[in-house]
Formats: sequence, structure tokens, C-alpha cells
Amino acid sequence: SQASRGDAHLTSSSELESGAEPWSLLQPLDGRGGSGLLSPLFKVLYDGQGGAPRLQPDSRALRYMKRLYKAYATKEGIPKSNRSHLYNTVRLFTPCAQHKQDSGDQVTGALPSMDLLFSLDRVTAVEHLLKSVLLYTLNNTVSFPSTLKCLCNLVIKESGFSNRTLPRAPYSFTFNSQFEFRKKHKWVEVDVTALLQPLVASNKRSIHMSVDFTCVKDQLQQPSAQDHPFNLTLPTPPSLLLYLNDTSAQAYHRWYSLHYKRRPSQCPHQKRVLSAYSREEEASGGVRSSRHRR
Amino acid sequence: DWETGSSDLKKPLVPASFNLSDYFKQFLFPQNECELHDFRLSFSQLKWDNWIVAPHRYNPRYCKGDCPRAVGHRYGSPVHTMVQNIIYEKLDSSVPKPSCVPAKYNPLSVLTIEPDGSIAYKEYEDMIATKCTCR
Repeated sequence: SQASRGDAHLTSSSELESGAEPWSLLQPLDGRGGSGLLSPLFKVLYDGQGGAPRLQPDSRALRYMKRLYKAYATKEGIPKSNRSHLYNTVRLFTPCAQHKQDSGDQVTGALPSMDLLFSLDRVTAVEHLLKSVLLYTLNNTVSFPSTLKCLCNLVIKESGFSNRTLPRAPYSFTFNSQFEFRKKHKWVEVDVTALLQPLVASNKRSIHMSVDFTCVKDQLQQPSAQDHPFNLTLPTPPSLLLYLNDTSAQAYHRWYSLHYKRRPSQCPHQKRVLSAYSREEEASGGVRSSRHRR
Repeated sequence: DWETGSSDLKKPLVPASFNLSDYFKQFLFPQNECELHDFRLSFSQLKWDNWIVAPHRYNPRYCKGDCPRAVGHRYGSPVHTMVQNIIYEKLDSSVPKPSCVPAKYNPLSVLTIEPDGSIAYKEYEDMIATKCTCR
């Protein structure tokens, strides 16, 4: 309509005044620069250039994500249908700043704690967090008994949360997250979903935390001669992995595609069919459960 | 009329070199009918391989070809398609003929390096055409 076109004209002129590239006005209005493929595609259509220059990622992180890609998609890039989880986006962040606070204690098995800062600028408002883990890379320089059980202690360093539900920082969160370092594993994942959920949901743009954990040898292990107090010093700071569900229209919604072969947007009469389908599903579901009860 | 008819009868009905099956083909299956075509590209051709890590090859496919006049159910086309064809042929040729376009798609998983150096695995809807239709 004239009004909306007028508005669009207003925003485009104001945007242009602010020096934004005209092609960037084509971005989906999800509150932050369009994520992923869309903005570079618009840019190519507009001025023929590819993606913006990029910082090079950590090689170990890139190796992990390539391994994840092979597990999730075919060679042609089609998502494998044998996956049940709902996330259609996985983001890996390496800390933009980190330093060791102390050298740890080999007697008690306390490992050197690390002060880490992760920037979450690339997470868009339409991406909802489903799971997050700290990813430790083990290389063969690390020597330790075949199995270690560890307790993780996480301290979120600063406040600045936008919603009231979170306590004022620094707030500490001691995990009973038992996990095992095993010789043959190259990576160890420490689940931090419970801690990061409110931060990501409140659109926090960076997360500052210190992580340390204390490890003990697995008691089941028979003590043997070559066992000695282990010196497990992790050579590299952990990466942060976020498993997200991108709710935008461009993202692939697996559960949706499995349920309804075609989306209502492609054929409007489908809505009647869909609502009939869902009513029928409820009805049959009801019958099924009553049959179960009987 | 028998005399005039009989002389006509002596003329060969169809030229000797005429092939009946070709003759009927033009009605049943138009030449270069609307169908799916491959287009395999690698992101290095677009100079995107510095930020798209996987997949290495991408075949978005596309639909090309003529739509039969009596398109019917063959392409899953609505009746509107035939109506549009009749308008084009009988009433107003500025109204375009039905076009050969994708009807269904497959998603695509992409592994990209973001401007800040983080790495993203994302699954995008509607990135590979899998079926064509006339609309």
C-alpha cells in the first residue's frame, strides 16, 4: 500500500543517510543483520562481491565442525533424515579473550582455572537455544590415566543482564557435571545449557565466565605401578557450542516437514485440511489413549 | 461428387516420407517439455569458498521447458493454468502463457565461517528444486 511503501521509502532514505549499503535494506527485519546466507546472497546480487572478509577460525574448531557436518548432512548437503533433534543451527564460538588465573593443584587434581570471554553477536533474535556445551580439545600431549572423573565449577563474571530474573553477577554455578576424560577421545563436551539458557534468551551479546574443574582418578581402576599423580593441563581454552532452533522462514524445520509434506503457504486450502487433520489426530489420539486406559 | 472424390482418393493421403508417430508426438508431448535440469556449481566458482566450508558442490537444479496446452493433472497444476492458457491463445496474448517453475524443494545444510571467525552449521529450507510444475 502507499503508506507502507512510503514508510519503506522513509526507512530507506534514513538508512542511506546513515551510510548503510542499499542492499542491506533487503535484509529480513529480524532485529539484527540477516543471519547466514541471506545477507551475502543479497550483497552478491547487489554488487557482485562475495561474503565480507572474515577472521580465520581456530583449526581444531573447524575440524570439529566439519566432523559435525559429515554426521548431519550428505555429500550433496542434504540434511540426513535419521536425526530426531530439533536444532537446525549449531554455532561454535572460540573465546575472544582468555587467561589462566592460577596454575591449579596436582595433588587435589584441581586444574588451572580459565577466565573466558565469548562474543555472541552472531546469534540472532530468531535463534532459540536448545543446548550448549563447552568443548575441550585434547591433543596427545595431554597425559593422564585412561579415565578421570571431573567436577566443573563455572562462575559468570559480570551482570548487565537485561531481565530481572537473573541474580546480580558475579554468580557462581557449581556443576555436578561428571564427565570422563578418556585417552581415545579428542574432544570432551561439558554441558552448560542450564547456565547459559537465561543469558542467551535475554539476548546477552557477550558472556564472561571463569571455568575450573577438579578431577579424580576413576576409583574402579586398579592402582598400578605406573599410576602417579597425573598432570592434566589442558593446552587450549574451550570453545562454546550453541545448538539453536532458528525459527525464521528461511530455516529448515525438520519436524514441520516430516509432519506436513507441504506447507499451508503453498496451497491455501491446505489450512482446512490441516485443521481437519489435527482435529482427527486429536480424536484418534484420544481414542488411542482411552483404548490404552481400557 | 463420386468422380471428384475418387480422384482425390487417388492422391496419397500423407507424403511417403511422413512418420505417423512424429505427427502425433507434437500433440501429446511438446518438444523440450517442462522438466527439472541439473546445474552443479561449486562455491569456489562464486569465490565463496573462503566462507562456505561445506558442501563443496551444490546442485540447486532448475525448471525449464514448454508447458503443454492441456496441462491437466500431469504437473499438479490447478485448473487456473488452463484458463490462463486459453486467455493467452484466444483473448489476449499480452497475458503470459503458463510458466515452468519449481513446485517442491529440498533443504540444504551449509557450514560457514562468520565475519567474527565463529563457525555456523545451518539448515536452509527450499534450496534444491525437486519437482517442476506449470503455473
